[in-house]
Amino acid sequence: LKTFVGHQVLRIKTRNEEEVKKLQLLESLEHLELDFWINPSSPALPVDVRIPANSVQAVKAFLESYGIEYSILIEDLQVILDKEKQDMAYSQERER
Amino acid sequence: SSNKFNYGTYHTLDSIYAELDHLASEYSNIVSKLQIGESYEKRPLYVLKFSTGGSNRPAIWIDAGIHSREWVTQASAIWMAKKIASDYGKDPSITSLLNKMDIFLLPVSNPDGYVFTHTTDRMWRKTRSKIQGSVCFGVDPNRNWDAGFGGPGASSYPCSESYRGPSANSEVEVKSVVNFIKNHGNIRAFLTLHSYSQLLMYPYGYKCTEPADYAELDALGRAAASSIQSLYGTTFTVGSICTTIYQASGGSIDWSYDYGIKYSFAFELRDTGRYGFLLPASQIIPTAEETWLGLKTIMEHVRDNPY
Repeated sequence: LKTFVGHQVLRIKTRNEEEVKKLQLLESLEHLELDFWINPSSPALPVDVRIPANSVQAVKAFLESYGIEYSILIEDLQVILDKEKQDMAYSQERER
Repeated sequence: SSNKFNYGTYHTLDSIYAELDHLASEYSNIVSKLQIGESYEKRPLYVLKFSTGGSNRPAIWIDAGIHSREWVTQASAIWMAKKIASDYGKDPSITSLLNKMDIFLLPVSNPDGYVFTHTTDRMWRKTRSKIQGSVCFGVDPNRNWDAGFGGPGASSYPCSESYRGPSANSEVEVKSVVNFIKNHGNIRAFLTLHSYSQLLMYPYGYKCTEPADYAELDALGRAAASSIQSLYGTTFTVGSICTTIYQASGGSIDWSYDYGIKYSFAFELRDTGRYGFLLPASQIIPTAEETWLGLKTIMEHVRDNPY
C-alpha cells in the first residue's frame, strides 16, 4: 500500500486571474508530481493541491515568492489515512 | 433487519456488493440488481433498479464513484439505495415517483479504481486500464465521454490525473453506461455524484455556451441547492461546469444532455474545509442526507414535468 508520509495538502486562495495563471504554471510542472484536488480555475474557488514531501518546500517558496496566500489543509496526509483505516477496521469489528 | 451493514462507515467493494444483494432480497418487491457490464479488470458493474412494475417506464439514472478515491460518493449512494427502498410506501413523494418512474443507481462506477484505493494507492482517481505505449495506467473516466472529446480541459498525457484516454468511450466503464442508457431509451434524468467542493452543475463543460434549457436547469439547480442547505446549512454553488469551474471536455453530463436527457446534473459533495475528499466516516450520513434532499427536489421535478 502506497504511503503518503509528509505529503501536505495546501488550500490556496487566489485573488486574481494573474495568480490563477501562476498556479496553472505550477500545475504544468510534471516533475513536482502535484495532485490538484481542486484545479486552478477562477479566483472565486479555492485551489487544493497535494504535494509530495520532497516538493513541499519548493512549492511553498514558489507561492511565497509571488505573495500567493495559502493555508495547510492537511499537515501530514498519512495521519489522516491511518485514521481512516483504523475507523474501517473498528467498524468492521463491531459489525462482526 | 438481520443485516448489520453500517451505512456510517466506509466499506470494501465486496462488502458493498454484498449489500446490493441484501437490499435486492430484503426489498424484492421493488429492488433488483442488474449487471450492465464489466470493468477493465473484469469486475461486474452492478446497477440497482427500483421499479414498481410496468415496462420501460421513464427512468432516472444516478451514479457515484466515477473518481474512485471520492469514497463519500459511493458510501452516499449505498445509503440512498436503502433510503429509496425503505421510503417506498412511506414517503408520499418517493411512492408517487416510483409509481410513475424507475430509478437506476450505479453505486460504484469505477470498481477497479475503488479496489486500487483500498489495496494500493488511496489517492487513485482514474480507471486502471493499461495505456498502450506508456508506463502509466488509467484514464480519467470523466473526460472520456463522447462530448467535446479531445477539447480543452483534459490532458493527452497518459500519466496525468485528467488524461482523456486514447478515444471517446475507450474505457469500458464509460462504454457500459452509454450502452445501457442507449438500450434503455427512456432515461429522463442523469445525475452523477462527485466530491468535493459543494457545486451543483449542469451542462456544458466542453463549451462555454448556455444549454438550450438553461433557465429551467438553473432554476431547478437552485431549488435543489436550497433543499440541501435546509438540513445542515451546507451551501452549494449552482451553475454550468464551464462558468462554475472551468472548461472540461469529455464529461458525462455533457454527453447525457447532448443525447437528449434534459435533466443532467453533477453534484460535488460537501467540503468541510479540512479533509478534501477524505471525509471522515462520521460525515457519510449527514452528507448523504443533505445530498438526498437535493436529488429528491430534482427527481420530483422530473416526475412532474414529463418531456
